[in-house]
Amino acid sequence: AAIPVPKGSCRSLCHRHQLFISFRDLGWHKWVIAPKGFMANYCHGDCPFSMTTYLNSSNYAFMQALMHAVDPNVPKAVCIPTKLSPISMLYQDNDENVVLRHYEDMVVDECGC
Amino acid sequence: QTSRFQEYDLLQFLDLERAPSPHRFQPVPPVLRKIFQAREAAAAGGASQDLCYVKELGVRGNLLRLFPDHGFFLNTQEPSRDGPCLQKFLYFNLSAVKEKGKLTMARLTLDLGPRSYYHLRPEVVVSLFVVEERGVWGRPHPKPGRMLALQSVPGPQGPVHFNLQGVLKDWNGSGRKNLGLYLEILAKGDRYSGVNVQVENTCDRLMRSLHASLLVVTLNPEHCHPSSRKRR
Repeated sequence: AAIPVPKGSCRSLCHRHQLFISFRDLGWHKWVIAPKGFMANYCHGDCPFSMTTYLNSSNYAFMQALMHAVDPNVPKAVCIPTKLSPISMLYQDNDENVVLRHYEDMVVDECGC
Repeated sequence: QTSRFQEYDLLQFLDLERAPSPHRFQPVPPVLRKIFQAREAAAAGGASQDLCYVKELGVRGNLLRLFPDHGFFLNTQEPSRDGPCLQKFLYFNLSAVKEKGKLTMARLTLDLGPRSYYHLRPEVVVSLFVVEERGVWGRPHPKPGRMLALQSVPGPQGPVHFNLQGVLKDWNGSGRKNLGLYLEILAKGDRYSGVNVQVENTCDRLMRSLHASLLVVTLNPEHCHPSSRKRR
């Protein structure tokens, strides 16, 4: 049977919240050449049983939500990143060297339960 | 106070002891700018990319550093008729290379000035030697040690690259914090030009436009899993 989409705003459900960290706000624009900042997105929101059957959620989340429905002592499934991407930083260090550094899994692209 | 504390944490996370406070910005080397822009474009397109492989250089690595030369010319007087027209001591402060990690590239680039085709310049011969650090750097004339390269560069010129990975591997093990090289450039005159006018022009131009830099690429195993299979 089709699971009814929960009423009310989806805002409370698990989704990606966007947050941009500007290096200028940190005073880092004096030594970071590029980029101007980076996306410090985060995942937050509820994972009710109904959500675990469609959104990019894992099978495990489905089972945990089912168990939570049966026994509330089992915690709900949680909202976590399901797709991450890297960032590269081009900056100058204290010895006038220009440095290009890559950091993996720094930006949250997608969230799921 | 809180933001100060968090900034410290973020710097630590980025493997930086403290926020650099450079007095002046170095020009961004074209090779790093090109790699950065390619990465940004790939990220914007959502393409998954292996950040631990630098395809533009064909080596693995997740940290690229370009060290400017802090050396000095040894011959400022007019180049002698048949001696080298340029002798330079190249000096790279490598103390910033602290992190554990595997050295995957050390490339010295000598930019011999803009390529120009309006007149072919004489061939130049580039000789490169290691200068042992101990005790000679203070002297005006550091004694060249082992020869690293002898390369003939036909005009017109442009950047010339030398692979110094072997030299830096030794250096890495020795705990030394800087690298000294001795550079000599000879311009082969045009036999028919009589007073070697071309050689003098070439020498003057090289003295004005020579620019040396050292590109070092390291791979940090903690940040780069051995070329990971595609995630299931």
